[in-house]
Amino acid sequence: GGVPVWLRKRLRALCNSGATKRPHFESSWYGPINGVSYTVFTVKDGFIIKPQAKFRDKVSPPSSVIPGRSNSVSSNTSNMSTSSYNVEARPRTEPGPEADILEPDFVICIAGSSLTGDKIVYIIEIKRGDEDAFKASEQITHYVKRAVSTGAMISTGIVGLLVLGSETFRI
Amino acid sequence: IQCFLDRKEEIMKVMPV
Repeated sequence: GGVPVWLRKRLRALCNSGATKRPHFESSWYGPINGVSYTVFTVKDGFIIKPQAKFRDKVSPPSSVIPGRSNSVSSNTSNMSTSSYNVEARPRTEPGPEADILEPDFVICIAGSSLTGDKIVYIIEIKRGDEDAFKASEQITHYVKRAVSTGAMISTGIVGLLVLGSETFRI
Repeated sequence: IQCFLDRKEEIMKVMPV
């Protein structure tokens, strides 16, 4: 499927590296997995791959907004920040760090010229094979749930991939 | 890789051009 032989071999080598030759860092997987992702989900076909993508939490407009007063609503909501998945998030003008940002290793999206219209196709989290599988599965499930809550997906839904060393789990 | 290829095919069918 267009994935070069050397890259297939490299992935195979990573999978077969075992406990002793296993890469020290999960980042050793990033390049090869990014390579495979971009080979299949090409820019030409309308996809984009986001490394360390951010899933921001949905927030309601400021509490100072009084329901029923449309002028007040519009002036306050215009200050809200909109994510690339069209989620109303905390405005940048609010002081302090934004709470609860999730950051999966990669997100594969259907993109477009709009800054707020990305649709999530895959969420990929990569861990070394010796890491806690249960914790990792909880983490990716949390990411998928947050992604689903954005509604930014096509009818075929969102798939989470947990790469745990030589094994990949589909969520 | 096969998973990716299958899903891409599926997406290209429903994706607006």
